[in-house]
Amino acid sequence: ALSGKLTGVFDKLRRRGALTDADVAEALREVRVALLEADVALPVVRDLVAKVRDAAIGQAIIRGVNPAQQVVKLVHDQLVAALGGGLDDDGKRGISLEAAAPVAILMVGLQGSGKTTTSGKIALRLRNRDKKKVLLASLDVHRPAAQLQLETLAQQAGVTSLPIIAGQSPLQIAQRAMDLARRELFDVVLLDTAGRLAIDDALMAEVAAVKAATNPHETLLVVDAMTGQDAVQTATAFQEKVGVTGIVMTRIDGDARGGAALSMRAVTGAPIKLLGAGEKLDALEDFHPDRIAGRILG
Amino acid sequence: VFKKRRLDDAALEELEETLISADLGVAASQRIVEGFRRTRFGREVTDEEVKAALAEALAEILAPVALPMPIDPGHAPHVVLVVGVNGTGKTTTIAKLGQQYRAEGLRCAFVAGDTFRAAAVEQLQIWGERTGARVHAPAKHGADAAGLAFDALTTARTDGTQVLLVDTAGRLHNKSALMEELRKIVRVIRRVDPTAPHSVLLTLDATTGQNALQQVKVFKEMVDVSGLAVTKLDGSAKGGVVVALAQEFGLPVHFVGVGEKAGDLRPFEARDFARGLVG
Ligand SMILES: Nc1nc2c(ncn2[C@@H]2O[C@H](COP(=O)(O)OP(=O)(O)OP(=O)(O)O)[C@@H](O)[C@H]2O)c(=O)[nH]1
Ligand SMILES: Nc1nc2c(ncn2[C@@H]2O[C@H](COP(=O)(O)OP(=O)(O)OP(=O)(O)O)[C@@H](O)[C@H]2O)c(=O)[nH]1
Ligand SMILES: [Mg+2]
Ligand SMILES: [Mg+2]
Repeated sequence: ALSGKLTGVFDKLRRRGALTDADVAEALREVRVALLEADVALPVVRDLVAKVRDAAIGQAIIRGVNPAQQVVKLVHDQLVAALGGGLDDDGKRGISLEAAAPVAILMVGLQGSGKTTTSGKIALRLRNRDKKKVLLASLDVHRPAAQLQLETLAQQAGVTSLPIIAGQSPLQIAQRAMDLARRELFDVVLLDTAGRLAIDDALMAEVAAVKAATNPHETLLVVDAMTGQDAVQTATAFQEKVGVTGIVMTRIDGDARGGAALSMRAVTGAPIKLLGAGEKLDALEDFHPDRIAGRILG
Repeated sequence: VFKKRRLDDAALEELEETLISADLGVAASQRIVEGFRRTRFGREVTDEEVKAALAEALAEILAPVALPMPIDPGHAPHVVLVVGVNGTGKTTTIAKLGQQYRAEGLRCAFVAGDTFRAAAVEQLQIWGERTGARVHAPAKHGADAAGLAFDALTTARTDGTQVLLVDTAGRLHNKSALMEELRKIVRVIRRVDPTAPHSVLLTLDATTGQNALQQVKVFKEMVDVSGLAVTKLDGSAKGGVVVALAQEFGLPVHFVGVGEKAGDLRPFEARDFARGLVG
């Protein structure tokens, strides 16, 4: 782990006597490698290491009793701040429903990232914990049995799903969902969309059109915890072409370090709101920057 | 028009960052750039020359694992067990293989071995209809996947099926109970045909970072993976972790997935893939 490597760096440096800027640079190289191995994207690593360097120099870490631990703590603190634990963190971790009902929540992301399952999880929480009347709607007219998948999850969550009508476009389905929600006084509409490539301009435009028509209060980018360097390209494209208000990281019950969380947060500026921690509908957790920072550091 | 510059430390660092950004990982990127440092350091080269040389070095690492997946219909049927983490493209890859083998005149059947996830069986059934493959489905939701595989293979041995593609539920490799379930499926298949499964194909999502190394390690240990399929390479992710996998495990990379339709499967080609990494 990073603390072990840094102890190694500082141990061999201490034997030489005083620590110099070059010595701090060596420690920072270890930090850089640790973050890259944790899948934090390269441009984000550069920024973070620069911040750690400024803080380290500012703290005169050189005279510390245990410089390795001090550097690890600095990195941990910078990670927590970057992930969303900073001074401007209002602590509001969940989904915001502060809008006139029916509040729409739009789920977007790459193929297979966990959007449909997460839609079911959010529906369950809104119904059971927050006592909301929830409508689940599948706009995925592309993947075989996708609409049936969401309908099944709706039944499991005890919420209503929009009746499936074959032959409609995603935009038509979205509009039908909002109409039904207004008529039958639903509190929340969860719009599940088909997975799409960030570089597929046509599909990105399609979901942007759905967003324009439904005016969702939240647009959640659902991403897999094991995503590597491509997190930057994907997050940038979804932010620029669609606009993202929150990130949900799924499959954190795996053993991926999860550096993509930092990359996506840094690039979109959107807070990480929720974590998917399993396949069952109750496996939804609030995001705590401390936990993920510890995991990224390894 | 072809601007030359010295391949100095700064240029080599840039190369390393190109490889890291393609998900090769720090260790593999450093190794490859180190090789460059020894052979070409200090020389005057154009960007094009460097890229071509880098692609060449990568292709050399990948060539030994660029192998087609051998299918022997003589096994009657040849059994392909498809495994992998959730959402990596197992079900869709089976559909693509079904399409490919059908075009080659092979009679295929699918086993809807994901008896857990919502609409997983229906998803494969639709693909079976589209690609002309019979689908062995569980009697009810939550049925035992191993039992289904047993029945399906027993039937397939009598009805002229030449290739049997067994779909399994997505699973995280760090979940020991789920990995044990997969081992049970293999044991049960072996009871019908001791030489089966003849191929164990692990799907990897091209957007995956360094965790792919752990995925391959554990799946290989648990169910003796015989080859890889890298999916979603039609996206912006480069899939460079495949280079680290080639160096670490040497497992064949049989296929790449390049889209969501049944025809979107290609054989893994070392040179093309290497060029894609270098950009
Ligand atoms: N272990 C685990 N599995 C998850 C989690 N979230 C989703 N999954 C699984 O990941 C797989 C893909 O989930 P889906 O919800 O179908 O993903 P999707 O984004 O809707 O996929 P597309 O619609 O095809 O883009 C399924 O097997 C889910 O059960 C999670 O937090 N942990
Ligand atoms: N763009 C692209 N999408 C793909 C590719 N392969 C699969 N997909 C998509 O990825 C999503 C997940 O594919 P599945 O085949 O359901 O994945 P899976 O591994 O069977 O998922 P689980 O059974 O839930 O674990 C679907 O939306 C597929 O259409 C590919 O090569 N390119
Ligand atoms: Mg979906
Ligand atoms: Mg599947």
